[in-house]
Amino acid sequence: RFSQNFREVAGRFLVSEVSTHLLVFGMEQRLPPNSELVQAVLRLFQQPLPRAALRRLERSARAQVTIEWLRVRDDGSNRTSLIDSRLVSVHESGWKAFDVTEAVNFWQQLSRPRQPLLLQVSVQSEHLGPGASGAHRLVRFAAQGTAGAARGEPQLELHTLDLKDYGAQGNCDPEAPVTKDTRCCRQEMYLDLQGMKWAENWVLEPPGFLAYECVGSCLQPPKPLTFQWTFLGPRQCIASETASLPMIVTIKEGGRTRPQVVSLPNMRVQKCSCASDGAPVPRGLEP
Amino acid sequence: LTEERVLGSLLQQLHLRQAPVLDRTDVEGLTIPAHLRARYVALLQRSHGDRPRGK
Repeated sequence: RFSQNFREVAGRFLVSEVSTHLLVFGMEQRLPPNSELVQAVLRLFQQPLPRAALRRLERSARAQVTIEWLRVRDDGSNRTSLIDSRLVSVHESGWKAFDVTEAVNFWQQLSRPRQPLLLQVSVQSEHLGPGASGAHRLVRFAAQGTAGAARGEPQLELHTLDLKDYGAQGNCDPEAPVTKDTRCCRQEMYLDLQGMKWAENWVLEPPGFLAYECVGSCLQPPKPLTFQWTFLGPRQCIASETASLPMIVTIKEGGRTRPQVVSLPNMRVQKCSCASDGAPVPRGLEP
Repeated sequence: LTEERVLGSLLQQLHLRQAPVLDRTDVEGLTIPAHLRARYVALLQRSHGDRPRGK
């Protein structure tokens, strides 16, 4: 404010009516080893409002409920990542479900020993500004240990698939022919660049490479699960990890030729996995 | 992975519309400098995701 290089811009405090709760879930050993997390659902029980309070509210009154994953970094600072957010009616009560799969995916990427899963639940007004109603302040979720909340305390549902049955099997058995019953595996496939007309005198290295391919089928989840996750397609055998392929090629410029190194991304399959079409790709944890 | 995908990726990397037609005479006597070969080998090792295994 004392520098002439800066113009002072006054901020206006609009509204700060957020009620925030922190949920802590001890997660160690909750996820079975060699399992795939398909979905994590946070269930919060919205407590009913007293009739007197309901009468004073508009029927359309809603509140914005936001779930964030809270990470305490090694230096003690906090970082939050938005996980899910939705509007809930202030008039309704009962269980509200939030998709927190991404938070659990993030938590799984933490180095061990891992801190508990911290989920920050904030309840805000649907509209910000001077005219915002204070209806959101009436939204209450049952908390652990509160009287009468024994059945309504926050729950975290973890839906997993055992990869022993539902995953891929690694590399294919070179002795066994691939049939429709072969479990998803990585099969060797050599791509001979020397035999390709377009590569002649252009691709200097390599003469060919092991590209691999994913073959076979995947076990499908039982019917009740597929009913629950209607947005997911069938599990298919796909390349889940790939590597780049470096090449040395000839570059011709102005009648002169010179060699050049290039790197082609995703050319070699490193790992095959069973994955459902439509399943979100887990985001990597930022530092 | 098909032959077309390799060709497509190569053309994209080099910003070309089609594969250049090169004669044998274009590459005769063309030597790969040591620093280029070293870079190629380093990329190859990185793409295999393992430590150098000697020659």
